[in-house]
Amino acid sequence: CHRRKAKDEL
Amino acid sequence: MNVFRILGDISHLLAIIILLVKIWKSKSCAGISGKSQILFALVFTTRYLDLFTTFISIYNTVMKVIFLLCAYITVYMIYGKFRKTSDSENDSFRLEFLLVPVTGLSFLENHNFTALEILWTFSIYLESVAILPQLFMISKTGEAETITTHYLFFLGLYRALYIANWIWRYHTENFYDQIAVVSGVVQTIFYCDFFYLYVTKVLKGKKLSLP
Repeated sequence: CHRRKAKDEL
Repeated sequence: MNVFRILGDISHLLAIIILLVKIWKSKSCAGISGKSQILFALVFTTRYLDLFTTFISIYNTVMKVIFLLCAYITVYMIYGKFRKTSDSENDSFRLEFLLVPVTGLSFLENHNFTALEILWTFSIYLESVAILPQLFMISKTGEAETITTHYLFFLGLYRALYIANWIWRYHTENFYDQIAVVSGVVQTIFYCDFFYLYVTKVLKGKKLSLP
């Protein structure tokens, strides 16, 4: 699984 | 963008607008914790610094600007325009008890040790505890106006919907963000007690008061 940042969320 | 995410954002916006309209119409911010509102303004400020660095979508940019504006207008109403009506006596939660651990943790546990990333992490951790001064105030006075409970309900609903959004994204996009998810779950737990009171009292037409 990826551990990416939820940067597209508010 | 999935349905949980959009409903979550709408719920968040609705909560913020409910609070603003309540203060504006009653010309009073009694029962509202100014400290929680300062924390939310700080949350949005430190998280949305990427407005200047990355463009995601029109929706994303517009919502960020609205959230920032609303947060600062709310703080201005409480500490400026309607300052005389604020309950500073009951808003006695010590902010350093939240700010010190949250700052420390954001330096220790983050995705990247860069200024913007640490500030983003700080905002995520801070949001998870920002409502505590408000909940503390309600437990101190033992009551809350019904409109204030609607505000809290939509704020809690937004958090619950974001968890649903993450479960959805995990299954469909194989996406998850550990920092956001753990903080989000912690934050939602803080609302559980309130949700119980909201369903058993407010939805049955009674005022929220604690024994």
